[in-house]
Amino acid sequence: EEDAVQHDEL
Amino acid sequence: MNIFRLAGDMTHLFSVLVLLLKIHTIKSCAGISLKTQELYAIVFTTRYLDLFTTYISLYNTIMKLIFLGSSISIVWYMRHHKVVRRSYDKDQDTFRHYLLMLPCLLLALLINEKFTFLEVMWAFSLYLEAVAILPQLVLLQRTRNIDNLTGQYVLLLGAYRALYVLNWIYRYFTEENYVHWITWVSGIVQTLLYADFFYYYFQSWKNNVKLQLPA
Repeated sequence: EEDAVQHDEL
Repeated sequence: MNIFRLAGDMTHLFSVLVLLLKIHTIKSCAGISLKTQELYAIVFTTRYLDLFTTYISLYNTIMKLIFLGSSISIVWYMRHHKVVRRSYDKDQDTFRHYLLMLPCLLLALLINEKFTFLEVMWAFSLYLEAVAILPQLVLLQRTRNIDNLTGQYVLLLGAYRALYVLNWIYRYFTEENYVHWITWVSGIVQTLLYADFFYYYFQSWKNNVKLQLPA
């Protein structure tokens, strides 16, 4: 399973 | 979360509230570009697909749902509400906004953080958001009398963009490994579009003449 990029901004 | 980010999110939220206030209480969308609002609805729909895959925080989820719901409902009101839609400046709002989408999609396919569906959509939404205000700026330039609410809406959006740039600078210096070139470059392009517009906006306001942007 590939790690998804985490986007913590809106 | 730093103060710039929070203030940026709040000005963004207020800009949407100002627009909803205008639509709900005055039942008018005069001076508001439906083209820009449609682009925003597409921007948020393509960006927040990660609502289904990634949980960041309750704050993050609620804000995403607010921006999604408000942008889609604003488009609905402008298109379908029997009173509101009559105030829409259709003949002035002529920007061919769909033409902006293809280059943004091609750019997203070429330049993204990772070549996955979600990441390409995320990049697409950033590129599209950078130019989504253009139809609104063109409409403002054409509208003779800009009412206070419309002016405040665009001012709040501009403040939101500027505060996000400050947030990135702050995070770059305070967090390790915080580097997001795609977000930064598209965000700065977007902020410059506002800055350029406000320059002419205040010039015309100061000289008390009709706004004229250079060709």
